[in-house]
Amino acid sequence: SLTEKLTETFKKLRGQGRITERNIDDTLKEVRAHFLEADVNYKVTKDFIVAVKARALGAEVMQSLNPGQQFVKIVHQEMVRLLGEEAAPLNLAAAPPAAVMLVGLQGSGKTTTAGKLALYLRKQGRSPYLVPADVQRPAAIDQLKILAGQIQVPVFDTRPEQNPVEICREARQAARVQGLDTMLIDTAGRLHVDAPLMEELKRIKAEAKPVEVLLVADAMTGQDAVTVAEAFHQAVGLTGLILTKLDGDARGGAALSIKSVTGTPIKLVGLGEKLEAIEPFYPERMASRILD
Amino acid sequence: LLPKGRQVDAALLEELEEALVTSDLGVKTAVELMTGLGAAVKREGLESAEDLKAYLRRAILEILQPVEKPLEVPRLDRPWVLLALGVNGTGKTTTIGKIALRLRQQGRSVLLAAADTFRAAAIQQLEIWGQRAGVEVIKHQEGADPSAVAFDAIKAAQSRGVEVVIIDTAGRLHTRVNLMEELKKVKRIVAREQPGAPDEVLLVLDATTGQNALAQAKTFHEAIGITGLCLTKLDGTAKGGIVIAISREFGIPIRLIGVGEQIEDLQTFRAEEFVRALI
Ligand SMILES: Nc1nc2c(ncn2[C@@H]2O[C@H](COP(=O)(O)OP(=O)(O)OP(=O)(O)O)[C@@H](O)[C@H]2O)c(=O)[nH]1
Ligand SMILES: Nc1nc2c(ncn2[C@@H]2O[C@H](COP(=O)(O)OP(=O)(O)OP(=O)(O)O)[C@@H](O)[C@H]2O)c(=O)[nH]1
Ligand SMILES: [Mg+2]
Ligand SMILES: [Mg+2]
Repeated sequence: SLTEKLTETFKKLRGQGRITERNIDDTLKEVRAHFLEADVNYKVTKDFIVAVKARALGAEVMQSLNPGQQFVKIVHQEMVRLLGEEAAPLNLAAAPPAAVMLVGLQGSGKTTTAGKLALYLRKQGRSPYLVPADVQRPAAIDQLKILAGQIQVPVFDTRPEQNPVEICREARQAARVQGLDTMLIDTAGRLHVDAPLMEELKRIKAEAKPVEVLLVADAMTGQDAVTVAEAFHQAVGLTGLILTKLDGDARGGAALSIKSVTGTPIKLVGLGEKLEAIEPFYPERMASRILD
Repeated sequence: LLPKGRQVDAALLEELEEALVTSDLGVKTAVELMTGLGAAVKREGLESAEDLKAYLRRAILEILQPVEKPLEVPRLDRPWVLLALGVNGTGKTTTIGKIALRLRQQGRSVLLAAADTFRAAAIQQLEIWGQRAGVEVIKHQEGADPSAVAFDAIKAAQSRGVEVVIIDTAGRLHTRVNLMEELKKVKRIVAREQPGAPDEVLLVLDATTGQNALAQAKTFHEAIGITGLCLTKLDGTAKGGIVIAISREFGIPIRLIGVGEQIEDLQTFRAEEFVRALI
């Protein structure tokens, strides 16, 4: 783990007398390599190193009785600061039905997450309505309907010839009639560089008037995470990020990158394929995961 | 991103390293390439940004050219079997549809096996691709044993003289030991029912994946033996640079790339083109 590596490095440095700026620079190289291997964005890593260096050259480390421990503490603190200092909750305060839109790249886990959110919100006493607005992917409507059936949550009966905008309009009507307070809209995966599809997303948003626009991003996403998140943020204004497949061994550096560049709070994480596998995002846990 | 004729300096070297890292080559591979570049600059007196980029392209091509080995589907006196696998959401099912159409256009007879019996609507999804490709899909009910589906597909192909069987499996994280065991069992059953099969074990990787792709390749390769890679979603902005580290470490042929969601969006991997898009 990085923490162990840094502690070792400082032990060796202590044995050699005073800690110098050169020592700090060399140690920061280790931090940088570790972050890049954890998929943290290149520029974000660079800025992070600058911030840590500024503090590391101060009395806090240089005059400490245990500089290694102080250094590690700074790295950890700076990370938690970047990730958002506490779990950010879903904000569903809106006239019912409150709409939540799930957006993101192909295969990131949107449809599965929609099902998970439905179960999660119902456990919190809300009455969710699943809305299959992906009429592009083969059997996407079936997929969400099956998930809805597994947890006995009502699901809008999307017809394959409908377009996403009219689906949202009709679904809102149906939600009102059935007295459901939260609409979870599953959209088709799309590339941030597919202009017509990004325009479609704007139209869907204009119709749905969502109180939450959540980017569903794969925890194993590499350097491209920032480009993707920025584009989606520009197009529809993200209110939150859900990081999926965190049950694997991907370090999830994309989370740090996306949060620090777009400011989008990370709200939830996906921890498996079952519909129960979702929980709030805890910055402390993510920081430990990346530093490990 | 670098104007022609620009001279070599520390800023240029940093920009080049950034280009490599942001293409997901990984810090280790990027540093090795930059070290080689540094030596080349001294040795050959390279002067311009263009010279340096040319060097990097050559160095990367040296790694990728040997794994440019397109998929060959020979005519045998038995079904030729492809097993597709990989982590969740990488594009396995879609890629199988694309491969099926390609083979049918080449006049081959193809059968698909819907061995993802776990995920909601996975079978329906593959059936639609089967219809689009004009090929039949062997399926059981949801929740059935994936090995049983593979078994049935092999038997059907053998008895009907179908030339190619492509087996779709459920996405699975390489860290899930029980799911890796399930995959090994599918391979065992296939080999038992059709000696010589599976002829191709295709790992489908998502180009947007970062360093974790290396762990995926390693674990799947050690568990089941990968004979080919398909890199999907290269129509996005991710460069898929991690295949360089994977190629260097495992030498697994890169067969195909996915460049879109339509059935014709499949291309043979060409190392030169890939490197051009990278640097
Ligand atoms: N292990 C794991 N798998 C997940 C998680 N979330 C989703 N998946 C799996 O990831 C794959 C893709 O999930 P989908 O819900 O179909 O993804 P999507 O974003 O809707 O895909 P498109 O609609 O094609 O863009 C499926 O195999 C899911 O079971 C997670 O948190 N952990
Ligand atoms: N843009 C783009 N999208 C792709 C490509 N290949 C697949 N997709 C999309 O990625 C998403 C996931 O594809 P699937 O074929 O369901 O992936 P999978 O690996 O079978 O997923 P699981 O079975 O759930 O693990 C779908 O929305 C596909 O249309 C590609 O080359 N480019
Ligand atoms: Mg979906
Ligand atoms: Mg699939």
